[in-house]
Amino acid sequence: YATTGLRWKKSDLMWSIQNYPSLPPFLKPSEVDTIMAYALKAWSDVTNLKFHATSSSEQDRADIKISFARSLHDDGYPFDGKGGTLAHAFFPGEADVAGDTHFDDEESWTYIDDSGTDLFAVAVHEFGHALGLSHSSSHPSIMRPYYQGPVGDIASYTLPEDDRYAIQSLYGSKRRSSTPSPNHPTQNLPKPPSPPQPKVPSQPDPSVQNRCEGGFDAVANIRGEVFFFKGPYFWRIQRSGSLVSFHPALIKNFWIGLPPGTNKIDAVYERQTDSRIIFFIGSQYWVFKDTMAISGYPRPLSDWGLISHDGSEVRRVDAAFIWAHNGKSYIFSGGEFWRFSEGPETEKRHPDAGYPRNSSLWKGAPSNPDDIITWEDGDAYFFKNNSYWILKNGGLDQDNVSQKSTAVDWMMCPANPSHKGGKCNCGLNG
Amino acid sequence: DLAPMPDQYSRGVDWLSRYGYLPPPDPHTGKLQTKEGIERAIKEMQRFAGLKDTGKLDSDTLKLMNTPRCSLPDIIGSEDKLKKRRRKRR
Repeated sequence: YATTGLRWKKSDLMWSIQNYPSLPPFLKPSEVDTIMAYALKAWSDVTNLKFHATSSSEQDRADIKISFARSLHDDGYPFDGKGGTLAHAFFPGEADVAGDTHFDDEESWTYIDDSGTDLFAVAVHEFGHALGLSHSSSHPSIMRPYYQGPVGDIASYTLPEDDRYAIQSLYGSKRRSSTPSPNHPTQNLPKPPSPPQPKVPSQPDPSVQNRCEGGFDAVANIRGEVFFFKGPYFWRIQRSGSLVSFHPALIKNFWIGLPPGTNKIDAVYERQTDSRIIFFIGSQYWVFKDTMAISGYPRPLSDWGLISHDGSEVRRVDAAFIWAHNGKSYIFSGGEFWRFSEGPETEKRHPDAGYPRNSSLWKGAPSNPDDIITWEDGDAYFFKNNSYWILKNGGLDQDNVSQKSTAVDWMMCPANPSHKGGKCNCGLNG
Repeated sequence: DLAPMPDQYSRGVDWLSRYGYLPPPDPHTGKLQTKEGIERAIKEMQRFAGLKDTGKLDSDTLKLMNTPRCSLPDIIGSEDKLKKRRRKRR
């Protein structure tokens, strides 16, 4: 999913319908009212947003003004007749037009039948924009830019997971409320079942890893975003540096091809030559193209020719990264590290001559890091427990390498005064 | 696949500009799109839609470009971001 960075500063939003479709099959105004109410309900079901229909006399006070218009309609974004563009909405903000949602009145707006364009499906999508979401490339997602047909019965509709994560990253997830949410107007359409009790647990699910405790198994800079892996979960930090969501995602739902029950990733890095992503788990490794493991993997770690100083074969990897300073790949294990000058995909690799060397050469950084990434201006970031260290671009023997807090700087956790890096018992609820 | 008709190229380029995959042509510098830029934009659009990223206006891509859709762009304000970034840098 993608958010625009814009969101309403309030959770109670007024909405109004300024006019109704003028082409057959002529949905009744009461049907349009109900369809819009349920389309908004799809978003309020999973957040603490509340939508209130305004009366006709106070329509102009509404935050989300809904209207049907054709061709040029005074907002600078003309529609194009039947087909093509169907609707658009304005993102949240202070401007009067913010939140407004326009439907092309030259479409045949229908409800659930395939003869025209399903008004409910398009309305849910457009209200996603009116609340601050951009288009999503995920599948399934109601925020995909292309019309995907009706989405079924409006009374039982629930958002796909991608969209739920998206909207909750802007407005949080629904807190258990003692008073049932007010029912929406339900003229003429089957009365909706009473809204299901929100399944959001009142206490965070203890099995969900706490991002503020640190102790990440692997950290990787993939396509400019940073992934923190811990147990069966991962967190994702966008280029902008903001955490996509406080809630971790399940590795198995996104990185397709790792063994079922994967509960610990040792190291991950993105290969520079072909943007493949390498996962190390125990004495095996996988090569991914985007989020899919390439067939023929896993392969044994012995492909890498990692022989320790004492002549033993390395059985697992601690950390792996590409050092921007020289474009070489580095593999760390057991206090030693190897350097590779990687070419295109080959099964058999061999470290550069003169390796392994002792990790203590990376002065000031932990010699057994959880993982390492290159970030920002090519600096090397070493992660260990709940701290990280920055070795400035290309420097190895720096004197003042200071320990920083991963929880505070990356995971958006509040600074804990007694927390001076290392293990900390934040006592936070994640 | 049949090579797209010449006007399909121009419509394809307009489509890519409209939905944020190509920067709008810059009237000040008269800078036109480059072939590589268009191919890169087509690949990005194909990846976003889950199509095979051929970089060509193949039939699947043209078909999707003709699918009814939301009129908001898929890539929001890349040049805005650029401006923002420039502002930040300034």
